[in-house]
Amino acid sequence: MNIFRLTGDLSHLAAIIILLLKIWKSRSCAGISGKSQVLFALVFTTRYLDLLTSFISLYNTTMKVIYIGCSYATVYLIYMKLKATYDGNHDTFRVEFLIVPVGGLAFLVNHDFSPLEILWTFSIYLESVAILPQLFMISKTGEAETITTHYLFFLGLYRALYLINWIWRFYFEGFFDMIAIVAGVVQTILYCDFFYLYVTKVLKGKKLSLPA
Amino acid sequence: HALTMPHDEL
Repeated sequence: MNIFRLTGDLSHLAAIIILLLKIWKSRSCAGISGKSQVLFALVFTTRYLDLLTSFISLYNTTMKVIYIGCSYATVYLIYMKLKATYDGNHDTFRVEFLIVPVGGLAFLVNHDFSPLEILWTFSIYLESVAILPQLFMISKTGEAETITTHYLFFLGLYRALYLINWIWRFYFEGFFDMIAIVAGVVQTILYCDFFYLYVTKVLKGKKLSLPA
Repeated sequence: HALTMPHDEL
């Protein structure tokens, strides 16, 4: 555990909790892509099946349980409790175009051809693109609430910090996981355009809106 | 040395 990994995890946790609290407090999930949230729930479910097979640390187990619990709570709020506020008309990204290729790739490129390992690989690949329905929704409506942009910022920051963590681990532990690294780089790149808008607009007190 | 399973990251 190094400082980049820890702050990365905490940044991820912050993102998840910001989103959940935003929806809960405002009693509205307007502007939030339910599809992205379902994909993240799927990511956590398929990745953390090892909760049942191996114990790494109390920290590891606790965080996994929190991530899974919060992601299902978010999906529940969007599709059940606050369904009336869900903006389904703008959430039109075709997720099968992500799931099918990602599933195929997980079968072809993995560390070990075993069920748990393929599901882990699937979750890594899927996570790298799971935010696309949300970004697509923002590009479609041309704007995002400021609190939603904070959520996206922390989610992107988490992946960027993990990249530094992997560089650290490579130098100091000789550890590298090519699948996680390549997917992590892809994931971070997807946030670059958003980061630019976040820094140039949101941090200067303006609302994030895209030119028509 | 490359990856070790189980995966220790989140």
